[in-house]
Amino acid sequence: PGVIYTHDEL
Amino acid sequence: MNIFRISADLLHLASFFILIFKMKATKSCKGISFKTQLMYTLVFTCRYLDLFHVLGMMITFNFAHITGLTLYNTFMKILFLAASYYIVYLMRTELKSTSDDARDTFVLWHILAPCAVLALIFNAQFTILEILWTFSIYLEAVAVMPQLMLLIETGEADSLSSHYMFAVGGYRALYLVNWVYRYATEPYYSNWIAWIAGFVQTALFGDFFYYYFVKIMSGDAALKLPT
Repeated sequence: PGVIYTHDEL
Repeated sequence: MNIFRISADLLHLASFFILIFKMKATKSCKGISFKTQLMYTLVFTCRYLDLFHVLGMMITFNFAHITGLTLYNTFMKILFLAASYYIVYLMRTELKSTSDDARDTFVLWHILAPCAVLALIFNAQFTILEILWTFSIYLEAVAVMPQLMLLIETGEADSLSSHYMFAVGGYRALYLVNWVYRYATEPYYSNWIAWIAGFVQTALFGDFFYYYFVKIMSGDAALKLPT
């Protein structure tokens, strides 16, 4: 894992 | 998906329904800042451009990456977009004569310009989609400012308007709890852009929450600010 960047929210 | 996140989303969804219900039931949008509502349409438009990505996967029958969470997010994104555009539409058509435009004096450039500059500087990746996403996060944090200014100008808010504002402010506060929870339970979860913006957004509601709870405790219908 490098930059873990989440767009899984609203 | 944890309990805080789902509660936050449902509270956010409730905020739209409260506002639409208020406008339909009273046939008025008095006390509601058009500028704040317009900013929310811009926020969702910039943030949910990935809907096209999901649409692309669906029409090419590429279902491998579509999970239950994707479907949930997609459904909610479409609802949020539809509701915010509908609110703006109502405020500019049948309810325009009841709009508090004369008192809705906030200068939108004062938030749009700094958010755009910040999004260009502080982002995770210098791509159009990522910058627009970041811009939407920053803008959402401060989009309530015209509404707060109108509230201060008016000195009070009717019952449904204050419930609406509580739902909008409360949803981001619950997201803060969700982020703490995720940070503690998911090994590589980190999203400092959303964390800082979410904290600012919740803090802006600080005073409002205080007066809201005073109102609830005292059983008043209208929320009154001290003069």
